[in-house]
Amino acid sequence: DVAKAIINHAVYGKAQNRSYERLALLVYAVGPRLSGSKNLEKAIQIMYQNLREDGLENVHLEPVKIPHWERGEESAVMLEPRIQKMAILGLGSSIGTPPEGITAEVLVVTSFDELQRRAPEARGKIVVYNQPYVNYSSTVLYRVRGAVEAARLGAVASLIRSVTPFSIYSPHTGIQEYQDGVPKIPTACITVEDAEMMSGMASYGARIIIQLKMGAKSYPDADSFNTVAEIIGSKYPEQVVLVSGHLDSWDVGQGAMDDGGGAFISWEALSLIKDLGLRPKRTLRLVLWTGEEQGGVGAFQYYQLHKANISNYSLVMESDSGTFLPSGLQFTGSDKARAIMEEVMRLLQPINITQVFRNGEGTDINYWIQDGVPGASLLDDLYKYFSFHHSHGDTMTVMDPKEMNVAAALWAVVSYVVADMEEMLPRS
Amino acid sequence: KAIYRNDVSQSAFQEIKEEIASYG
Repeated sequence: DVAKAIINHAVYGKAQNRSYERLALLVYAVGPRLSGSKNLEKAIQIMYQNLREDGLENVHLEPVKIPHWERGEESAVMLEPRIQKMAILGLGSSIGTPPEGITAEVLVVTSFDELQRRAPEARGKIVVYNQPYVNYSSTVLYRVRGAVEAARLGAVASLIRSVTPFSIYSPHTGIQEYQDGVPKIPTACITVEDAEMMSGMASYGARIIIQLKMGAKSYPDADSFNTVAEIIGSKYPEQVVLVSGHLDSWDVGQGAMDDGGGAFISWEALSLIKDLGLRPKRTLRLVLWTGEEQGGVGAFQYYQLHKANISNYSLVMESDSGTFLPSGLQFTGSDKARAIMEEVMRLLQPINITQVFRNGEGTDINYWIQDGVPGASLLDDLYKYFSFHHSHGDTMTVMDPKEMNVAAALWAVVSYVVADMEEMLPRS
Repeated sequence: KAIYRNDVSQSAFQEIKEEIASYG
């Protein structure tokens, strides 16, 4: 009854709410943990101590280099057709504006296609994208590519409707990318409300002028670490089940949900297993990634360093899409491996979360999954998750200890059973 | 030495099923 013991300990027993309380301690002490920031390095040092004090094994920090970008002061004021200050959040890696800002007329479009159709109008303008939210993966392209597509046409800045299914005047930040050969222009997100307002104004033929000021600046890459802790396997110690979340966050809110929740239920999984005196046959390895929000930068360097042992990785797991009440496990792997994971998830019947979905993935574990290692992630309440994602609302207030208990129990059962099975998961 | 397999026979799968059930 190992599975029941883990579930009871996590959901009903002494470990109840531990991951929530541990997370609160860290985020209240450190705050948001932007890549390259002192906060992030402080959080990593605290976690190093936490994991050692928790009695986990082989606790160490693996040095990597991650991007260092700082937001600076930023503001946007609509000057015409009326004066209105707008909430914005500059996008990661964006350049700043001159000190006096950029004041220009706005061209509002609702898609890249419309921008192409109206290309001659874009020169010298601030392009505002009022793209409707479809889902995160397709809509995020506007945040990532909005500046480049506008700059190609001579735009002087871009403002992009926040990528979120729900807004209470909440701007959402995130990474964006420039492209070689295309001029770099400042880019920021605006709220859904302001994007729709300007779209409405434009449809009535109003002339819209915005003054945009951004103090964003990029610096040379910073030193950071992936944080590692283990329960070393009793029989096949060289083989690994990797359980992970990322410690870095954006510089908004507290980074509690993204990805404090994922990092701390992953730690909790090892703590639960250790509490019960269990030691799986394979090594259970916790990795708390750094530089995830910049595109899995820390994880890529881990992959480069460890890929020589790829055949020893039975399963890679990342929780990075919320730790509310999960509805199941997402899994990527061969049909046989999927059938095995369906058997494993039956063990979660006591908490009635037994489903296996497709698309197990995570920015930090996708390097392994693309090379054939089975991968898993939690399927969670994505509407709620993306409503708070990368916004000032990403705080402990959105987290729920009971939901974290359940998520941790699922994470612990899956990682332990796969780590303790006599054989590794098959690959196609 | 890695011992993952590229596939699992039905009988092996049955064994794995029973092994997993033992955790419950």
